[in-house]
Amino acid sequence: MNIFRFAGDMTHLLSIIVLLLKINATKSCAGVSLKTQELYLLVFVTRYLDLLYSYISLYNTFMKLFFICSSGCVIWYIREHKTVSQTYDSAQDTFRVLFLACPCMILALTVNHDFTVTEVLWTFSIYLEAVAILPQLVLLQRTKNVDTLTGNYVFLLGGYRALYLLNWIYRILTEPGYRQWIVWISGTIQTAIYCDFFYYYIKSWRNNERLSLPS
Amino acid sequence: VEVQPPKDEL
Repeated sequence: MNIFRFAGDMTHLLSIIVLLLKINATKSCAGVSLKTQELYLLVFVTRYLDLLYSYISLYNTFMKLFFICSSGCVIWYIREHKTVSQTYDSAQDTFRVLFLACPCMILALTVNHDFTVTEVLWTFSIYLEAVAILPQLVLLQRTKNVDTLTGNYVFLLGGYRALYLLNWIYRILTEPGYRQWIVWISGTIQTAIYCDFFYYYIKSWRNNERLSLPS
Repeated sequence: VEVQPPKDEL
Protein backbone atom coordinates (compact mmCIF):
# COMPACT_ATOMS: atom_id res chain seq x y z
CA MET A 1 0.00 0.00 0.00
CA ASN A 2 1.42 3.36 -1.05
CA ILE A 3 1.25 6.66 0.83
CA PHE A 4 -1.50 8.09 -1.44
CA ARG A 5 -3.80 5.14 -0.87
CA PHE A 6 -3.20 5.29 2.91
CA ALA A 7 -3.69 9.08 3.02
CA GLY A 8 -6.87 8.66 0.95
CA ASP A 9 -8.27 6.05 3.34
CA MET A 10 -7.41 8.19 6.36
CA THR A 11 -9.11 11.20 4.76
CA HIS A 12 -12.19 9.07 4.14
CA LEU A 13 -12.12 7.89 7.75
CA LEU A 14 -11.66 11.46 8.99
CA SER A 15 -14.57 12.74 6.87
CA ILE A 16 -16.93 10.27 8.55
CA ILE A 17 -15.57 11.11 12.01
CA VAL A 18 -16.11 14.83 11.29
CA LEU A 19 -19.69 14.09 10.23
CA LEU A 20 -20.43 11.96 13.31
CA LEU A 21 -18.85 14.56 15.63
CA LYS A 22 -20.89 17.34 14.05
CA ILE A 23 -24.13 15.41 14.45
CA ASN A 24 -23.33 14.31 17.98
CA ALA A 25 -21.98 17.64 19.24
CA THR A 26 -24.64 19.90 17.72
CA LYS A 27 -27.43 17.29 17.96
CA SER A 28 -28.34 18.49 14.50
CA CYS A 29 -28.13 17.00 11.02
CA ALA A 30 -29.03 20.24 9.25
CA GLY A 31 -27.50 20.27 5.78
CA VAL A 32 -26.76 16.52 5.81
CA SER A 33 -28.40 14.47 3.07
CA LEU A 34 -30.00 11.24 4.29
CA LYS A 35 -30.29 10.14 0.65
CA THR A 36 -26.51 10.31 0.16
CA GLN A 37 -25.92 8.42 3.43
CA GLU A 38 -28.36 5.69 2.38
CA LEU A 39 -26.64 5.43 -1.00
CA TYR A 40 -23.27 5.07 0.74
CA LEU A 41 -24.61 2.31 2.96
CA LEU A 42 -25.85 0.52 -0.18
CA VAL A 43 -22.42 1.09 -1.79
CA PHE A 44 -20.55 -0.37 1.19
CA VAL A 45 -22.84 -3.35 1.70
CA THR A 46 -22.77 -4.37 -1.99
CA ARG A 47 -19.00 -3.84 -2.30
CA TYR A 48 -17.89 -5.47 0.92
CA LEU A 49 -19.86 -8.70 0.49
CA ASP A 50 -16.38 -10.17 0.02
CA LEU A 51 -15.94 -9.88 3.79
CA LEU A 52 -17.80 -13.20 3.82
CA TYR A 53 -15.46 -15.10 1.49
CA SER A 54 -12.15 -13.32 0.91
CA TYR A 55 -9.50 -11.90 3.18
CA ILE A 56 -6.97 -9.26 2.10
CA SER A 57 -5.64 -7.88 5.37
CA LEU A 58 -6.71 -6.95 8.87
CA TYR A 59 -6.49 -3.31 7.76
CA ASN A 60 -8.95 -3.87 4.88
CA THR A 61 -11.34 -5.87 7.04
CA PHE A 62 -11.35 -3.23 9.78
CA MET A 63 -11.91 -0.37 7.31
CA LYS A 64 -14.73 -2.21 5.52
CA LEU A 65 -16.52 -2.88 8.81
CA PHE A 66 -15.96 0.71 9.91
CA PHE A 67 -17.46 2.14 6.69
CA ILE A 68 -20.53 -0.09 6.91
CA CYS A 69 -21.11 0.57 10.62
CA SER A 70 -20.44 4.31 10.52
CA SER A 71 -22.81 5.00 7.61
CA GLY A 72 -25.41 2.86 9.39
CA CYS A 73 -24.80 4.97 12.50
CA VAL A 74 -25.30 8.27 10.62
CA ILE A 75 -28.55 6.93 9.13
CA TRP A 76 -29.71 5.84 12.58
CA TYR A 77 -29.04 9.33 13.97
CA ILE A 78 -30.98 11.05 11.17
CA ARG A 79 -33.92 8.65 11.17
CA GLU A 80 -34.22 7.49 14.78
CA HIS A 81 -32.43 9.80 17.23
CA LYS A 82 -34.99 11.75 19.26
CA THR A 83 -33.51 15.26 18.81
CA VAL A 84 -31.32 14.83 15.72
CA SER A 85 -34.17 13.42 13.61
CA GLN A 86 -36.22 16.59 14.25
CA THR A 87 -33.53 18.68 12.54
CA TYR A 88 -33.70 16.65 9.32
CA ASP A 89 -35.32 18.67 6.55
CA SER A 90 -36.83 16.10 4.22
CA ALA A 91 -38.52 18.83 2.16
CA GLN A 92 -35.07 19.97 0.94
CA ASP A 93 -33.55 16.51 0.54
CA THR A 94 -35.68 15.44 -2.40
CA PHE A 95 -33.21 13.87 -4.83
CA ARG A 96 -34.73 10.84 -6.58
CA VAL A 97 -32.18 8.15 -5.67
CA LEU A 98 -33.71 5.61 -8.04
CA PHE A 99 -32.61 7.86 -10.90
CA LEU A 100 -29.07 7.11 -9.72
CA ALA A 101 -29.39 3.50 -8.56
CA CYS A 102 -31.31 2.11 -11.56
CA PRO A 103 -28.93 3.33 -14.30
CA CYS A 104 -25.99 2.13 -12.18
CA MET A 105 -27.54 -1.34 -11.90
CA ILE A 106 -28.27 -1.50 -15.64
CA LEU A 107 -24.68 -0.42 -16.37
CA ALA A 108 -23.32 -2.97 -13.87
CA LEU A 109 -25.33 -5.73 -15.56
CA THR A 110 -23.93 -4.64 -18.94
CA VAL A 111 -20.33 -3.60 -18.26
CA ASN A 112 -18.60 -5.92 -15.77
CA HIS A 113 -15.69 -8.35 -15.51
CA ASP A 114 -17.77 -11.41 -14.75
CA PHE A 115 -21.51 -12.05 -14.85
CA THR A 116 -21.90 -13.37 -11.31
CA VAL A 117 -24.01 -12.01 -8.44
CA THR A 118 -21.08 -10.78 -6.34
CA GLU A 119 -19.16 -9.32 -9.30
CA VAL A 120 -22.22 -7.44 -10.64
CA LEU A 121 -22.99 -6.09 -7.15
CA TRP A 122 -19.34 -5.04 -6.71
CA THR A 123 -19.41 -3.26 -10.10
CA PHE A 124 -22.75 -1.65 -9.15
CA SER A 125 -21.15 -0.30 -5.96
CA ILE A 126 -18.29 1.24 -7.96
CA TYR A 127 -20.71 3.01 -10.33
CA LEU A 128 -23.03 4.08 -7.52
CA GLU A 129 -20.24 5.52 -5.37
CA ALA A 130 -19.28 7.79 -8.27
CA VAL A 131 -22.64 9.59 -8.11
CA ALA A 132 -23.76 9.02 -4.49
CA ILE A 133 -22.60 12.49 -3.42
CA LEU A 134 -25.05 14.24 -5.79
CA PRO A 135 -28.02 14.47 -3.34
CA GLN A 136 -25.62 15.98 -0.77
CA LEU A 137 -24.28 18.53 -3.26
CA VAL A 138 -27.81 19.51 -4.33
CA LEU A 139 -28.78 19.93 -0.66
CA LEU A 140 -25.71 22.13 -0.02
CA GLN A 141 -26.68 24.26 -3.00
CA ARG A 142 -30.14 24.78 -1.47
CA THR A 143 -28.65 25.67 1.94
CA LYS A 144 -27.86 29.36 2.07
CA ASN A 145 -25.06 29.32 4.67
CA VAL A 146 -23.44 25.91 4.77
CA ASP A 147 -22.41 24.71 8.23
CA THR A 148 -18.57 24.69 8.45
CA LEU A 149 -18.37 21.05 9.54
CA THR A 150 -20.73 19.91 6.78
CA GLY A 151 -18.55 21.78 4.29
CA ASN A 152 -15.45 20.13 5.76
CA TYR A 153 -17.11 16.72 5.53
CA VAL A 154 -17.75 17.10 1.79
CA PHE A 155 -14.28 18.59 1.24
CA LEU A 156 -12.62 15.62 2.97
CA LEU A 157 -14.74 13.17 0.95
CA GLY A 158 -13.60 14.87 -2.26
CA GLY A 159 -10.01 14.91 -1.00
CA TYR A 160 -10.15 11.16 -0.44
CA ARG A 161 -11.13 10.68 -4.07
CA ALA A 162 -8.36 12.99 -5.32
CA LEU A 163 -5.81 11.00 -3.29
CA TYR A 164 -7.11 7.77 -4.83
CA LEU A 165 -6.39 9.22 -8.27
CA LEU A 166 -2.78 9.80 -7.18
CA ASN A 167 -2.71 6.25 -5.77
CA TRP A 168 -3.72 4.83 -9.18
CA ILE A 169 -1.12 6.90 -11.01
CA TYR A 170 1.51 5.66 -8.55
CA ARG A 171 0.39 2.05 -9.02
CA ILE A 172 0.39 2.36 -12.83
CA LEU A 173 3.98 3.58 -12.65
CA THR A 174 5.21 0.99 -10.15
CA GLU A 175 3.15 -2.21 -10.65
CA PRO A 176 3.62 -3.97 -14.00
CA GLY A 177 0.34 -5.22 -15.43
CA TYR A 178 -1.77 -3.24 -12.97
CA ARG A 179 -5.00 -2.02 -14.53
CA GLN A 180 -8.63 -1.66 -13.50
CA TRP A 181 -10.55 0.35 -16.07
CA ILE A 182 -13.99 0.22 -14.41
CA VAL A 183 -12.56 1.61 -11.17
CA TRP A 184 -10.41 4.25 -12.91
CA ILE A 185 -13.15 5.68 -15.12
CA SER A 186 -15.77 5.71 -12.33
CA GLY A 187 -13.28 7.22 -9.89
CA THR A 188 -12.29 9.95 -12.32
CA ILE A 189 -15.94 10.89 -12.86
CA GLN A 190 -16.49 10.79 -9.09
CA THR A 191 -13.60 13.20 -8.48
CA ALA A 192 -14.70 15.50 -11.32
CA ILE A 193 -18.12 15.91 -9.65
CA TYR A 194 -16.35 17.65 -6.74
CA CYS A 195 -14.51 20.24 -8.90
CA ASP A 196 -17.22 22.89 -8.63
CA PHE A 197 -17.53 22.35 -4.86
CA PHE A 198 -13.74 22.56 -4.38
CA TYR A 199 -13.69 25.88 -6.21
CA TYR A 200 -16.27 27.51 -3.92
CA TYR A 201 -14.93 25.82 -0.77
CA ILE A 202 -11.40 27.17 -1.33
CA LYS A 203 -12.76 30.59 -2.37
CA SER A 204 -14.82 30.94 0.81
CA TRP A 205 -11.90 29.69 2.91
CA ARG A 206 -9.51 32.26 1.40
CA ASN A 207 -12.02 35.07 1.88
CA ASN A 208 -12.82 33.88 5.39
CA GLU A 209 -16.53 33.65 4.55
CA ARG A 210 -19.21 31.07 5.22
CA LEU A 211 -19.52 28.63 2.35
CA SER A 212 -22.51 29.09 0.09
CA LEU A 213 -22.87 27.49 -3.31
CA PRO A 214 -24.50 29.50 -6.10
CA SER A 215 -27.67 27.92 -7.46
CA VAL B 1 -8.87 -15.38 -20.42
CA GLU B 2 -8.97 -11.87 -18.97
CA VAL B 3 -7.27 -11.59 -15.60
CA GLN B 4 -9.41 -9.84 -13.02
CA PRO B 5 -7.68 -7.16 -11.00
CA PRO B 6 -7.45 -8.05 -7.30
CA LYS B 7 -9.94 -6.18 -5.12
CA ASP B 8 -7.37 -4.90 -2.67
CA GLU B 9 -8.65 -1.31 -2.54
CA LEU B 10 -11.52 -0.04 -0.44
